[in-house]
Amino acid sequence: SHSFPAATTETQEQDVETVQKYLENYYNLKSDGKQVERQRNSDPVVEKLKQMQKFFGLKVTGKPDAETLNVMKQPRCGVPDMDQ
Amino acid sequence: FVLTQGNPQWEDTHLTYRIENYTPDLSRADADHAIEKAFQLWSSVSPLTFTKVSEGQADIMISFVRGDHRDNSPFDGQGGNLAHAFQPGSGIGGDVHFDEDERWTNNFRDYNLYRVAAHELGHSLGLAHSTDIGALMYPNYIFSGDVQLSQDDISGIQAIYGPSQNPTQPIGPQTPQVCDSKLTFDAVTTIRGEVMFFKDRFYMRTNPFYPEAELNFISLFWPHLPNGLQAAYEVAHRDEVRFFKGDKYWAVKGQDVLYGYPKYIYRPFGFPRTVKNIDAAVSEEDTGKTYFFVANKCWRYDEYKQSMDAGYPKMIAEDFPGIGNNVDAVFQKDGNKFWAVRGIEGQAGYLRVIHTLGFPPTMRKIKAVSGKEKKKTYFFVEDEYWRFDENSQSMEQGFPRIIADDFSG
Repeated sequence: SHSFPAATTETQEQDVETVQKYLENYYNLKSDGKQVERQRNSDPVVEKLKQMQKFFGLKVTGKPDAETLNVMKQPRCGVPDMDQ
Repeated sequence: FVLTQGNPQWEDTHLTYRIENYTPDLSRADADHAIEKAFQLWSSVSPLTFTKVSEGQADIMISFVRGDHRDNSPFDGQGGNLAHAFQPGSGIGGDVHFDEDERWTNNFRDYNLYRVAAHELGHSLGLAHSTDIGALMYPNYIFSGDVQLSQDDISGIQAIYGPSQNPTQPIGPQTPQVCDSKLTFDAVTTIRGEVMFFKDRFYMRTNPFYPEAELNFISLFWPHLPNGLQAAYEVAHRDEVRFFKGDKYWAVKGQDVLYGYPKYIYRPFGFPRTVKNIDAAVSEEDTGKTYFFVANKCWRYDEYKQSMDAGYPKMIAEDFPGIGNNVDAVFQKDGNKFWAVRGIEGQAGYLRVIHTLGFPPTMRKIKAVSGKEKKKTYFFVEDEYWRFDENSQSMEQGFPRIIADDFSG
């Protein structure tokens, strides 16, 4: 939401791929090769998403809202945040 | 801060490092210097020492690689994953890999090698990622102009290796906590309908869509503004915000710093040279009058005539009775003016005023006072507020009330 005014629209649930990859890389989400779409609302993804939102002080919703996606797209260190 | 799982650390605190290859983005000397400074950050706050070697196996091997470089953690091209490092240990332990698909710089442009190296070496020494956005060990890349260990980073490395031998223990900046009831502000301003609070290197803001307060680096929006701003105000009809520090000021439109800034405050505003800095400033949208607060005085500037009004400076007490001196910050909101003042505790006169206003004798400190709006004055104390009726010169019945109940967000 780095803009004036801060991003105010809930984005469509997009970039599911971004979410999946981010959680696999940094939150130890097991990727069992299942179709990304089916995994989307599965418990592990929601749980890991909540872990990530908690880590970054975001609203813990388990949903990839605009604020969460914005953090996921920022350049960062490759070391996982959890369970290295 | 977080220590790496299993708490790995180097037994011997005198470590060697070797730069196996160099990025073509920087001269060899610049890359050496960036990495040397990154090591110095950590050695200056701990018993650790680092010696650069140019051949053979060092404890910490540093290299620039791209894509899959056979460590089971492939890089991902430009952006995204910038670098990684391995926890203390033999072999690949402690090693640092920078993604050669990034552009490495020694300035503001993405990505500053010194900044990233300082973070990765934290991992090489046994630190994991911190949730403190002001810490170097925060996972995301944020470059705020200077690279320094925060108190969080220092506490982390000293938790592993103990304090430095330095007789005076080094300390680092702390990140403000948005819900800290003792928080005071450097500056506050409206900006395009929002309110932004400034403290040290950070801004804070809330907005109706994300009630969680957002705290981030000022440099995220304005990389060339200094930290520790002292005053800020918005000239709404020009869509301009002005930031003040010392005897200079900057003007921005949205995220763009306007050309030709910073400027000195003397000629454009007409301040005497005796004024060395501004404590707080606010501009009244409907009148175009801007109030500058300096110690116990205030000036009034006419944004349309672009000159100071006659009869100023005045004592703050004359124009704004009850506010006290040394205003920290001020902003205008919904027609009301809210003053964020340094606590007025200890000024006997005000304590007497407080009690005569009808506050309980236990009242010690008021956190903020509104201006007069329809003959009402609001006093904010911790999580409660009172409403004072100017007509009856007394506190209204039914107060204090909980702020959060009536001022959502």
